[in-house]
Amino acid sequence: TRIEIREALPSEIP
Amino acid sequence: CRVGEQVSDRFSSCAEKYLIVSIVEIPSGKVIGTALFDAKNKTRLNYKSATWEQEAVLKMVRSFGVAKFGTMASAEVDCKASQGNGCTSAPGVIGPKVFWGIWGATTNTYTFKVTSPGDALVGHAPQTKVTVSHPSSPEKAHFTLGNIAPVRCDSAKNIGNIGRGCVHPLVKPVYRLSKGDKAVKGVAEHIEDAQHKLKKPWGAVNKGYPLHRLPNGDLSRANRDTACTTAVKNRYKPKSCDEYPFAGSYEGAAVNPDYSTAPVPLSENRTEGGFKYRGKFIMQNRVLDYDEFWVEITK
Repeated sequence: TRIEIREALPSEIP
Repeated sequence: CRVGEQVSDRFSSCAEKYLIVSIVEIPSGKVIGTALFDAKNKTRLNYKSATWEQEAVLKMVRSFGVAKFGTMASAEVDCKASQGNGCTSAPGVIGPKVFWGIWGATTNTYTFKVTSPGDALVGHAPQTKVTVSHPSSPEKAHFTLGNIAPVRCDSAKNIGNIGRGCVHPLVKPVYRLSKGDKAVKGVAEHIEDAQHKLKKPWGAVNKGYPLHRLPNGDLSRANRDTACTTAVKNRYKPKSCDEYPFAGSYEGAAVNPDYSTAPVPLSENRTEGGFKYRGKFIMQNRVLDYDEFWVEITK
């Protein structure tokens, strides 16, 4: 597997 | 802290963002786990220390699939983006710390002591880098939290004998004087009057004309002599001659015809310009030569 990290989009923020 | 914004005063800053970690199966490309993190990145500076505290707070807000079990993150401070000598951090690297999604949200805090070496005036752009890993993946993912306000450290002598210290220089400090303070009442009233009656609202908070600090020297003496001439001083006797913008600013009377003078009791004039008032403000905010500041008069 591979692991990725990115900043959340505004729509993904609770 | 506010999401997507950098909140800062002269000594602290906080930035918050949300991060998404995905664990992807190869070669199918299928996502077998995701986690959402709330990441806060903070500083706490000290006006009389070359060492400040920098803290990253990672909270796993929710997680799915394999990311629920054993997602880990470590953190380190990246001082490479500095001008001049970089900062140094203790410890160098923290972690990895485990996040346990199955039992609800876990918060892990990574606290560093970051030091600005030497005696020179140095600007630092310290960032916090996080490395996220998971037992299922041989690779790790890196992310720079960023958004920390720039840090400036100096060992200037003309702010008081306090050695090296650091501030967030993009935040202009506010010098506050109260009209209710008997020790400086006359000066406070004069400044308030001057900020309203002059062509420009010199020093008034966020009105566009900050003062710039001028250390004692030929120009500050010239400022004083231009505003408070012998004739003016004689007219104000037995009170003393107060001037605004301050002689200790680059907006003083020698270079700026838009100034004000008023008769003020000598003790108040001296107290305001002394170590307990303006001197303390300059020291505690590390207001260096030509640094901008505001002047606010309160009740």
